Amino acid sequence: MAAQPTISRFFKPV
Amino acid sequence: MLEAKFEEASLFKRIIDGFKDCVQLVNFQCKEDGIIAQAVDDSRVLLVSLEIGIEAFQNYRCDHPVTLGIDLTSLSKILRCGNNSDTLTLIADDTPDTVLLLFEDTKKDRVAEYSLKLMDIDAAFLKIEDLAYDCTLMMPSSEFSKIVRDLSQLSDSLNIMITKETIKFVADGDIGSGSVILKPFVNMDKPEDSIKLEMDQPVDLTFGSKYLLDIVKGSALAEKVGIRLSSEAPALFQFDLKSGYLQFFLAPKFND
Repeated sequence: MAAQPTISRFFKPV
Repeated sequence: MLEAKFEEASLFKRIIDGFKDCVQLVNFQCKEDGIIAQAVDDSRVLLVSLEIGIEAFQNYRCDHPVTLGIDLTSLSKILRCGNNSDTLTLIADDTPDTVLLLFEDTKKDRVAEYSLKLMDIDAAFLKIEDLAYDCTLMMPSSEFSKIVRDLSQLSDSLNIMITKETIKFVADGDIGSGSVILKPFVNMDKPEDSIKLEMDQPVDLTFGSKYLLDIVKGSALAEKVGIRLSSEAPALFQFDLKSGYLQFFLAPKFND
């Protein structure tokens, strides 16, 4: 089953 | 004071239609060099980033930076009230609690004025790093939309595989499977139909179909879509405006 990571794993708040 | 005038209301309507189905509450940051907006969908998987440059406006004035917190569902209701060929001017003061939308039909001397209440939207602004992508693909946005719509009927995951000279889209689900294979080519007569590929590394990535179905709604904005893929980072799907762009960043699925 493929897991779906969230975008905040890659882009951090400024 | 913000006064941003679109020559045609239809441009702003198409921009909003391009992402109103996947995000609802959006902060539009109006600055002297244009308007930017960023929002993440409810599942926090899809990031939308919009930039409208000054050249996209018939005229544009923003004395002080101002943020307009807008519910896109409400904004869409008002945008439907204007005629596509009307001019549309967005007007707000420096500490606004509403934004004025002024539709003008210069031929018929018809003016329609709507005021939209603004919201306090507490949303983190994410820093989008400049990434090194393994592959960059430029293709007709209508063709990409059709592939996504066709294959997403077969599975909730869509696989994109790119090697040296081949772009392959694959879906494999309960009712069956499907694949579409494209080759880069240049159409001298109709350059907009060309498919261009720059590949540094092959990629084999899987994405959620429901997010791709939201992303292809940006196709009404541009004849071409730029797709940038990396094995380690979110994919970028970009629709260019005359001045600015609508970008979607989508994290790929990982086989755990």
